[in-house]
Amino acid sequence: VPAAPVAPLGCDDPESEAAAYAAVNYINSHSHHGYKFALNRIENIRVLPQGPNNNIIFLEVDLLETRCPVLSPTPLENCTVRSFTEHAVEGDCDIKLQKLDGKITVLATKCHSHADSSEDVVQLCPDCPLLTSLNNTEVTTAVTAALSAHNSKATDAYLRLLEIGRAKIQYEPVHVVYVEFAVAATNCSAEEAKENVEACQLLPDDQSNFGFCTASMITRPKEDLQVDCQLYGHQVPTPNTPFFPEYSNLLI
Amino acid sequence: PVVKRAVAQHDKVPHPVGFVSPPLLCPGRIRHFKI
Repeated sequence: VPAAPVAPLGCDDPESEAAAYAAVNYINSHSHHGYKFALNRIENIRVLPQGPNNNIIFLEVDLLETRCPVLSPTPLENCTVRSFTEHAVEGDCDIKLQKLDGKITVLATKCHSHADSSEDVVQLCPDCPLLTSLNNTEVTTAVTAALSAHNSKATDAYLRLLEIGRAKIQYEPVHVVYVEFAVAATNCSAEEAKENVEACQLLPDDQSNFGFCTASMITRPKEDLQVDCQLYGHQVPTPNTPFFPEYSNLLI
Repeated sequence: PVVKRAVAQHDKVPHPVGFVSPPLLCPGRIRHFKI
């Protein structure tokens, strides 16, 4: 006797939400760059019965970027979703999952992200800074200046750049470059680095200490640089904050 | 002789009282805002 047809699941049914949250946790814990994403909407769900208590689920979800970098130990539920006027970034994901005896497993994910259109942001907020390319020279200049300024004042470990996460430029009323970048502590103090910075390497995996910096650099009418760096402290890799080995020898 | 009969226009079967067509199941609710 063919398996009884599965009643179609609604996108807001508890079972759909459970699958979506499992998918979002999987995506965040396997993402190696940028920021954590939060669930915004379940676009569609399809269930293919495979047998008793065994379903394959195809899910389409809309995500929104949060302010938490992927390396941050902050739980996703405490990560603020970037607002529309911060120039939001949306993620579209197709996910294949299996629900077997009540346990949900992610089998495959395919995602792509895109920033909201600048026109939309300007329409709502004419003076809001807009996202710009990460290899824009003003951006790399601001990151280099900010990291150098932090290291020159630091009393603890000398920090090295891991990746630039986000950059925005505001043109009016003053010209401001806003940057966010991931950093890691090295085996040097800031003092030692002044002697021989080449000797400063990222800490080994069992002592890794990642962090995050935000900075703003005003170039006109006068120079002004603000930088704030926070280190997370050593984190034991967990399913939510896996350690990414490629960072251990990554120096941008 | 085989004669093709015009099929009488079937009248819509009225839904039994109390039947609610399934609400739009997807897409689901928006939790933050729509880009």
